[in-house]
Amino acid sequence: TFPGIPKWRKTHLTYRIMNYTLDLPREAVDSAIEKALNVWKEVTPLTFSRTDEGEADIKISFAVRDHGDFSPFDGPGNVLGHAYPPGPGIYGDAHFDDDELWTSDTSGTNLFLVAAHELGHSLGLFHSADPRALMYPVYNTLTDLARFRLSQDDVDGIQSLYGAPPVSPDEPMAPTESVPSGPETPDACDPALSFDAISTLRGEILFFKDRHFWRKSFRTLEPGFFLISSFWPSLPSGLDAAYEETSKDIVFIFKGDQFWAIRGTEVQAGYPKGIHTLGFPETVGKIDAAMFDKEKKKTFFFVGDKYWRFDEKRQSMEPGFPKQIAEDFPGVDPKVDAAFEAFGFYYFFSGSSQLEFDPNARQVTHALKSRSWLNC
Amino acid sequence: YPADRAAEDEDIMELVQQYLENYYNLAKDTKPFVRRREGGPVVEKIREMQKFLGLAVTGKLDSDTLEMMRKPRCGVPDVGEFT
Repeated sequence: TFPGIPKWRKTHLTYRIMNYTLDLPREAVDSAIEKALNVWKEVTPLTFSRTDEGEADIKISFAVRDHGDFSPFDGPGNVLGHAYPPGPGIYGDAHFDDDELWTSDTSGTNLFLVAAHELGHSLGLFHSADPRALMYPVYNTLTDLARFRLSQDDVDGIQSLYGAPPVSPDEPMAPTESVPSGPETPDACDPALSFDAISTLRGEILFFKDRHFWRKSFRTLEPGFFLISSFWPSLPSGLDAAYEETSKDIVFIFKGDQFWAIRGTEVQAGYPKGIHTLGFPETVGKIDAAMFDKEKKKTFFFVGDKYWRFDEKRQSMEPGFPKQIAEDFPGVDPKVDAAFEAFGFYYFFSGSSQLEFDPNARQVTHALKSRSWLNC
Repeated sequence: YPADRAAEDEDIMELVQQYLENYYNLAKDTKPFVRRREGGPVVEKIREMQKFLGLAVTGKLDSDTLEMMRKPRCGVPDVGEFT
């Protein structure tokens, strides 16, 4: 943070784009700025609205050389932009050197990347000494835009000022003078621990809970614990279901009536899509759990006390479904929170309980606590 | 060999002086390269810069340090009072 820790004392901020560079179409500038603000919005309670006239908290402008703030730009290269910490007047504003060639890709200077950095200053973040951080002062020409994400250092920094985002849009966090505490951080050792969703990913297992996930690798004893947004800034928190289609190297993430596809840290273009495109009837509003059987190449979707089976080869829902969970998975609770397949077994999670199910013997082989994978 | 080595050295000194003034709060009247056995404010600032930017902390203008200083960057200072 800046000396004196300046920050906005409100969570809704206005921004105004004062002028435009000629390097890009106006829509591209608008989009880059909106996307840059969204990077910070995803991990805080902050919201932004655009105004096209009058005063705004964050005024964004393109300028060359002397531009009236005693910090002249320096022509092409070197300084790309600068921004002021939160406050009235010029404070909070972001200026971009229009002697740079601004681009939407990385052929020139990428406006989104620089804007996300400068707007970090506008929100109160100082430079980071972590080279992986967006707030590192040197522009990284090698940044893969498709894989862009905030570092944990960026997230920790901004959340030290504003706290974490509210759990759902229905429960906005009230503006407060003190740092909001945000939703409680889940504890791996909580005996009542339950999961929102579980998926494998390239040989690891991801356990999703609220806005965090544990990453269990069999190469290390201790699971890692991360913010979902630090890997996938555009994904929502509080997921419903997830599964990995291993032959495609894709993890599908479900929340409400939408689903996303991710490959590694890259959210695939064209998503989110509606779950009804998979063949669910309109009466299904959300998925409770999903599990991919890599031997059968089939995905099981659990909704209430029923399940559907999706043929990944044919890309269609199999006929004869839904069926009762209790009928084909004897001993498994009718309400499944999360599920995944590993070592030839199916693992079903319901609240703080977990059942290991042998699909060949069609019977439950172990009853465990949900947290058993987290080495607690 | 460069056509004019002396001019190139002068450019580097100018670059270093300005970089340290702009981003590392080096006092503007600091004589840049008066050689001292224990280093001086410039060497200390170079060390500070190298540490902040994650470079090897040598206090010397090695090629990695110069390369980093020539990269495009944000104009907000890395350390010191923000004004």
